[in-house]
Amino acid sequence: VKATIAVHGGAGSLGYFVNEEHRQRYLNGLVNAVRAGLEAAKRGNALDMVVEAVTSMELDGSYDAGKGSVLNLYGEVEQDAGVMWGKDLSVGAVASVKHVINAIRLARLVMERTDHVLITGEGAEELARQFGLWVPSTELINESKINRYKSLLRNLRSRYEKNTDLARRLGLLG
Amino acid sequence: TVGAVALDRDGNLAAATSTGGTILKWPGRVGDSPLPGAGYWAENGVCAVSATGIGEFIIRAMASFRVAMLIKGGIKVSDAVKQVVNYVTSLFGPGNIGLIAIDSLGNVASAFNTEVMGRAWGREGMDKVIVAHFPGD
Repeated sequence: VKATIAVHGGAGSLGYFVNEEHRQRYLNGLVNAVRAGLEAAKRGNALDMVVEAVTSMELDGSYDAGKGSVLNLYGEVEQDAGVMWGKDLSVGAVASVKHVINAIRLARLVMERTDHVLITGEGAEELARQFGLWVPSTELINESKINRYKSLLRNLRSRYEKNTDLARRLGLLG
Repeated sequence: TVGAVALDRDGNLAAATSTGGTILKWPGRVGDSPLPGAGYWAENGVCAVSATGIGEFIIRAMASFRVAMLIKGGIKVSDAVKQVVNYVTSLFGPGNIGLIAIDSLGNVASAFNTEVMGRAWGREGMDKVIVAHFPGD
């Protein structure tokens, strides 16, 4: 069997792209991810292949993951990630983690260094600290994200129905 | 959201999905990406799958596990991803799911009901990486 890998950068609309340069960077990042996965195949297994490929895209900044993650209603980054090994159905996953870029590597740590499948929030943050994956928010939140967040917040009512009422209660809609 | 599915030289399969979620989501909202069976699935001898789109619908459809069960039942990987996307579309309308998958023979496939989905694949010994973005690519 020849090592084979496929990747995606998310499904959605062309409106996600700020401009054609962003779209090209996004497509080039997919090639880099496939190459990272095939490079990992030389020394490792399928788990190494998918973790290296996703890591490549998390560090890229062109995707809604890792460095490029979008902001939640409070203007924070919250990431989720999961990884699965087909040989014995091992799973490792994290959810609602704020201070990582390489969320998939944290998910793999859950699989390999804990007795659990899914760890969220503060527990996942502590794992990130233990294994050197914790980063300050300043590495995840930049001015262009904040500007996009503010412009979308003004249109929140056109995006979410129920959340709009909640956001109004929180005074987030001005 | 980003994802990867892989088959190694020993025939093992793996899947991975990672996301920043949806913009302006309620704090603490978790989508499909960390949930096995929804945002991803990997089972030796069957397939590996990674999903993207609107997490709430992908969770309710258990989309990745659904692909694996179709393949386990003898459906080709390319047909399985299409059938699950069509199923989700019939339930929730268009514009909410994309899937990539690889089977235990190394066949890769993708399907989506959104405007675009960036996807790419490669194999040891292949000269180039195949990249696509639009449905017709």
